[in-house]
Amino acid sequence: TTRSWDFLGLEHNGFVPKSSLWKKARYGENAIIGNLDTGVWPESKSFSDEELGPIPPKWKGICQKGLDSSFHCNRKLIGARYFNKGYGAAAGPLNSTFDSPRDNEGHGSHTLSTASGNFVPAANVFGFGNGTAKGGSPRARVAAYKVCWPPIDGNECFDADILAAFDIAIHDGVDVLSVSLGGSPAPFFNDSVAIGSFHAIKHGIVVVCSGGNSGPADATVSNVAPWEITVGASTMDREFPSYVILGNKKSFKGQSLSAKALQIGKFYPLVSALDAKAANASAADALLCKPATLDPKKVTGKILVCLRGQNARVDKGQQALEAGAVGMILANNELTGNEIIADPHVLPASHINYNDGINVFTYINSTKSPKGYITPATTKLGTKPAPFMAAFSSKGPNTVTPEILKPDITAPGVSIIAAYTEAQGPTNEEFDKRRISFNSISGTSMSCPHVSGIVGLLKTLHPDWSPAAIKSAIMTTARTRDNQMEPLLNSSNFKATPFSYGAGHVNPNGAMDPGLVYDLSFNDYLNFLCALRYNATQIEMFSEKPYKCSKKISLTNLNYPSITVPKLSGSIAVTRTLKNVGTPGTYRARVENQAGISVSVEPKSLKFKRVGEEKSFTLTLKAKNPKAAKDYAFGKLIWSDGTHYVRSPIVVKAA
Amino acid sequence: TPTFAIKKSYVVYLGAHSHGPDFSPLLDSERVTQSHYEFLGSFLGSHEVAKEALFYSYTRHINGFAATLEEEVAAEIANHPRVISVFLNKGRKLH
Repeated sequence: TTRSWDFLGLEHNGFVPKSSLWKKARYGENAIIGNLDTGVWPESKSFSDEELGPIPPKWKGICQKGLDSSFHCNRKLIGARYFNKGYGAAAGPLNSTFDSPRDNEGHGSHTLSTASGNFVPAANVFGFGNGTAKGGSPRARVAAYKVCWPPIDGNECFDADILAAFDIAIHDGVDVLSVSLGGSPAPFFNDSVAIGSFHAIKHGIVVVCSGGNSGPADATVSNVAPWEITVGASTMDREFPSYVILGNKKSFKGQSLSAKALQIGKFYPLVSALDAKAANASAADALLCKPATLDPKKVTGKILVCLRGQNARVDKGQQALEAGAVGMILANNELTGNEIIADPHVLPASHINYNDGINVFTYINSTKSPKGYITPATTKLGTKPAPFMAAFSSKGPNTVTPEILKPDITAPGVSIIAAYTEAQGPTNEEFDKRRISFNSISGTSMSCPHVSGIVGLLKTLHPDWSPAAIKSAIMTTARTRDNQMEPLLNSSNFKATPFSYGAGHVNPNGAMDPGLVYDLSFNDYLNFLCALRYNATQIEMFSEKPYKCSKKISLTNLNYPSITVPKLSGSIAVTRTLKNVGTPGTYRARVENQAGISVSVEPKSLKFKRVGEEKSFTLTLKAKNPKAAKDYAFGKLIWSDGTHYVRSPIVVKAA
Repeated sequence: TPTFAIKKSYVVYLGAHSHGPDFSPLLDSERVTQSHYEFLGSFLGSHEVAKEALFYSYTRHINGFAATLEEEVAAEIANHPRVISVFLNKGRKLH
């Protein structure tokens, strides 16, 4: 990506300071990052193997070319496989083009290069966002596991293939698995990603998953197992402004990556998609500029104003162009609020927020001959506030185990520029014949590999840390303030909560030295399953040996880096254990309280004399009165020795 | 008139393998796959029918298989004490 690592503090204007996790972790040297996705475009410069040494000897994977003789691996892209039998079971017989790990969609190349692409100078999208593209672990090796194919009823990746890929990836020897896909939350052992990642962490593999794009509604987060790192999406300090100027001289700042621009200074007739409705189309569909809903006679030569639905990245531009529009204004609905996304449209276009959209529609409805203009897009850095949560980013609470806060963390996931397939145009629209090496896309799919890349760095720096220790380090060092030192906001300018950002915005330099971690072993997860009432016979099927559930089991006492009590009745004592992974020191507890809940910590200080030493504490939560915290209340626990700040969100709701 | 039950694809999850440290991908995988055929065959009536229905045998770390089954057979398999879960091979979305 060309900006996000700077925004995350790993570099500054291309300069990498000695204190950067990149330098300390040798850019993720020899970590192996696997990606379950749409495959990979092997010709991308992000995956060239210049200056890389031999493939790590522990690697047991293969380059499964299938029937694609042009596909190749190298010392960077050390493995590729494809899994299509589960897809075939749903789709019917598959032709020979399905026998390849090649990425014909773009998503897999984008996510894999975000996690671990090489440095590639002069990467940009039609000149916008120009910079050196970099992955989070640029010197790590990568392996692509293609499990996603053209959609069937909107779904691309099937459980049977996902499970097959996990099974083989564990065997191949990956250190990190990046999984930017998901479905509706289900009990853990009816969920292929939860099952696969459960087996992966047993072998020390960290699994990073996207939380989903079903926000901003509550309880929409997916990939909610406690052994997964679940990632939300937020913005960074880069914009691609393109102004919408109306005939009444009002102007609104939108976002765009349109390669084409309108004739400078010329105003064009403006038409609402609703007014351009085809005779047989519904008003609601026309307003969204859905296929075959627009009347070309009403659109030709005009700037068309379309309403955005849940998904910004649909073929509205193609519909507008086909109907004869010269430009398009994409206006948010109320739910998507202020979240505006720069996309590479097929015509001059600008995406504007909800309030500005209302102004544009009001102007059209109140003017006899409405006119407008869209200024060419530009690249602007250092914007404020940043980050703020993306409206699309799925939110907690966790619907499977509400005692585990999800998502765990947020990372950049809006307008991310990374490698792309050259089998598709940048809009993935049918008649977009353009081909570009790098593209800008948005989603929790894009934030997930940022965290995967950071995990790769931590794996190189701390090879002895467990997956839970790495997750704890990432979570307890996260930030909950933006670049104006104000609390993180959502896309409607309200204060966001841990249900949006988990522990906060990822802070890679902090994660390399967290001081203390909340560690978990595989047995702790088995105890967690005991608490979910899996019986001894079932637990033995995972543990491969007799396993006895300990007597005192409670879901709230899983040694998780965040603390969630969804049904507080009276008071509850929650226990946690901290492990020293830093220097000897005395840590003191501080609680940022939440309305209606009293929180006390015992003991209030913990003295660590050596590395690896573990100390436990109890956090007692009490509702101040029966009416307190009827809705979720949010606070924070911070352990600090004056140098390290080990932060945990506290989320409580009274029963 | 014969009626045909609708078949769907399912994942049958059996937990973990207890391969020893000298796991041989070729030999042990083959042994595991045969055991999956046998297990499924006990519900479908024969090893051969099982071979036709089963399209993935997870042999390395995850113990389980994916097969095309009738709903009633899937429900029957789910009740077997060796089985942790049986679930539909559903589609998931890219995020």
